[in-house]
Amino acid sequence: MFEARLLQGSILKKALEGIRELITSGNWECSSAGISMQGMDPSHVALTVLMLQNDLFDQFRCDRNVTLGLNHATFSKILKCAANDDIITLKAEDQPDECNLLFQSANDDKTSDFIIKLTDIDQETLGIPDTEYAATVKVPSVEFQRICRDLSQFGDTIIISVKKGCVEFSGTGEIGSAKIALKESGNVDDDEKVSVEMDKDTPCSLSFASRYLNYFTKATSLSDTVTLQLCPEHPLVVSYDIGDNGSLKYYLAPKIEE
Amino acid sequence: KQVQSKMTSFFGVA
Repeated sequence: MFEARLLQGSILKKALEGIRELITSGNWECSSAGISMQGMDPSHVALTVLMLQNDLFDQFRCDRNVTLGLNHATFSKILKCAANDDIITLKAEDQPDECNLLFQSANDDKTSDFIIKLTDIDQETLGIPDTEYAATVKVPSVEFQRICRDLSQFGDTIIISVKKGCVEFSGTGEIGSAKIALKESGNVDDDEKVSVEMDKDTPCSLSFASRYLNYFTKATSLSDTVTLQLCPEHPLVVSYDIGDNGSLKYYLAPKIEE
Repeated sequence: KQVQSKMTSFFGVA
């Protein structure tokens, strides 16, 4: 028996918005530790990893591991029936072929009860190696969303360059080129801060497809800040924390010199 | 010229 109750139902709604355009369906693995889902887009350029730890839920029970094979378009349609301040409960039997979704309105005068049919998805899971990142950058998530949108007007590639105390985003194309530089902000307390941590002082610069970066920023509403981790000849990691007990992470393979 | 690499060339199947 699996049952998980999420007081902040909007978390699930927002997470689906950040997933459904990249991964059409996925196995949501439920265990006593929480719920995790991992999947790649059809062209295997980006890997999306969702982690919802058990203490994100105010009630969580998972007697035996349960796999929920979900079609994300369907899941998203059902979640659209939930109000942002609804409590959402997920329930499934052991070896389930369906999942029960319960939405309770904040003032408890409306409950919606949905059954979603599960599908068998044989999806390979990738092992994510520990990596020493050359640079870890934190920027306001709305700022990152705006930069990706603005630069993708210039071309299909965005170059992210990090050097001491500064991160630069640039794009070039037929119409011209653009470069946006963010300096590490002094006032480290507020959310508007930009922080740039370098492993060594060697600057690093990688090229990425702007289309995918714009897919990732669909998750912007999950967190005020987004963390970018870069390492030469490695995938970029774009992470949105979900409170203190979850995250939606994207790994994007770089464009490399032929 | 830059080519798009694939995630599967960085992370192996677990």
